[in-house]
Amino acid sequence: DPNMKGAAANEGVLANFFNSLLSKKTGVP
Amino acid sequence: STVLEKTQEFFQICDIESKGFITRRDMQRLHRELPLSGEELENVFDTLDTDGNGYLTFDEFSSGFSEFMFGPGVPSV
Repeated sequence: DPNMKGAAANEGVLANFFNSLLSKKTGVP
Repeated sequence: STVLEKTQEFFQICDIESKGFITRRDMQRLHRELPLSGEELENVFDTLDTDGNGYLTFDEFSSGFSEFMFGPGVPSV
């Protein structure tokens, strides 16, 4: 199902995005 | 409340001009700050902008963040 694949890909991108934000803020009090 | 604080922090990072919402352009500008390409950031924007109106509100942003933290189907923070 192409829609499911798209959703899964977006989830990965979203996870990447929030992980990047999380690591960016590491060290800030 | 820690999750809420994080969500607010992240929203402020994206909402550079403190407009109260994030546009596609704001999101694309983050490629300087984050190790993601402009295309990936557009995907993030499209995924979070659930009503597709081109504006990412704090509610939309926080429900996306909740899904990331706790999985789909969990009420937003």
